Amino acid sequence: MNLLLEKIKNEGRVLSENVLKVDSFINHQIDPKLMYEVGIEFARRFKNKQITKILTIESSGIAPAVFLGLELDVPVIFARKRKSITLNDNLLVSKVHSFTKQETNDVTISKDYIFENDNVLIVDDFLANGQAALGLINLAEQANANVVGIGIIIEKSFQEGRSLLLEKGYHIESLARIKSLANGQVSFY
Amino acid sequence: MNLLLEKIKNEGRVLSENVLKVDSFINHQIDPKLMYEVGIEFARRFKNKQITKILTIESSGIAPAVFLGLELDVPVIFARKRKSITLNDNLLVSKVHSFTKQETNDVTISKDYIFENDNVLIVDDFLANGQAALGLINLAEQANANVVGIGIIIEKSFQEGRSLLLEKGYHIESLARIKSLANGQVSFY
Ligand SMILES: Nc1nc2c(ncn2[C@@H]2O[C@H](COP(=O)(O)OP(=O)(O)O)[C@@H](OP(=O)(O)OP(=O)(O)O)[C@H]2O)c(=O)[nH]1
Ligand SMILES: Nc1nc2c(ncn2[C@@H]2O[C@H](COP(=O)(O)OP(=O)(O)O)[C@@H](OP(=O)(O)OP(=O)(O)O)[C@H]2O)c(=O)[nH]1
Repeated sequence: MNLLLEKIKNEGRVLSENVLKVDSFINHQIDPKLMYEVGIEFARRFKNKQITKILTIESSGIAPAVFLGLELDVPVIFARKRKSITLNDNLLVSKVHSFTKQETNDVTISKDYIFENDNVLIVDDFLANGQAALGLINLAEQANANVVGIGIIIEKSFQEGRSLLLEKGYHIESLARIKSLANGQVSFY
Repeated sequence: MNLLLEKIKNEGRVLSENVLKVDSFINHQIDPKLMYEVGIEFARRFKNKQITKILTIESSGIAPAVFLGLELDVPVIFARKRKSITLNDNLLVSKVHSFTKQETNDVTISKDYIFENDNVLIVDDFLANGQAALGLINLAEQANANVVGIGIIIEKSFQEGRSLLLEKGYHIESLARIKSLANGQVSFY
């Protein structure tokens, strides 16, 4: 997706060989037109999957997920990492490990919104070590839904998330695949 | 906004005389088509404000904010309530008090994305006691931006947020105004 690659080249900041900062258009400021195009592109790549639900996780996954939801006219559910005053009924919980923080946290959805046989597309902004994606897959599977694909805006292909998910047989579509962040430079596949 | 009022009447659940649950279309599952219409409606109500930025707060404010951002073609910034691995530069911080939790928390944005003389529209899902809105206003004002309005999906008009903000001279547009949640019933103005 050229528009995205250009945005990353022009506005992305390499913070270390492991971290790319894209706060100016994804993680703090959001470019709505870009996200709209991201939604269109995900819809194109997952055509014929008969998606019935989109599952993401707060916060940066919400924008790309809702634009895909608009394009496909399907509901979007965002899993929560923290308690909410209304998310208190019929919960499904999955544990997600953070290597950076050296801790494991609960990620939660309500069974009220994902049903047996829903065809769920998982969407997130980054794919790094894959723990968040695995957590969302686990939630969908606890609900007996089918995970029909995983849509990622930026994949750090030098981390293990992609291969972890591919080995398990999931269909991943990453709109930007980063080969390396070494020497302060973004290089794409 | 009829579509919204119908959604609240059909899917809203009154949890107490102070809390309305709308997890099925705003706070956990999101209805993208409804949010698209919310964006159109906010744009209509704030026409001629020459909005240059939309400011919201994670997580439930993001969807309505990005659809308004799409409609107006302006960037959206979401303030953070928790640390993020990339939000670490040029921070502006505001304290927001939670009556329920009896605690005060930091809400943060980066100065890199809101500029002096930006015409900022604040967007959020709920307006209750107004503390979150005041926190966002404070952030925008620390950046010397102009808060040109506040767009709210659901206002609980029996709580003090609306009058607090009106007294300070802000232009508020609430798409649903709830007079009462007594006796398990939603009644609108
Ligand atoms: N900008 C940026 N972010 C990265 C990068 N690699 C991972 N992340 C994000 O950082 C957060 C790190 O998550 P951790 O749970 O601490 O995981 P980890 O240490 O095992 O990688 C996640 O954001 P999150 O919890 O989903 O946060 P939110 O933005 O949705 O609130 C993830 O998406 C990167 O190279 N650049
Ligand atoms: N569903 C629902 N939510 C309400 C209602 N009244 C307030 N809220 C939300 O509850 C959260 C309460 O915030 P607190 O900071 O604890 O504030 P408070 O006790 O002073 O009201 C806020 O969500 P938040 O922090 O913005 O959470 P998020 O959903 O964006 O993650 C606010 O939007 C209500 O009647 N119904």
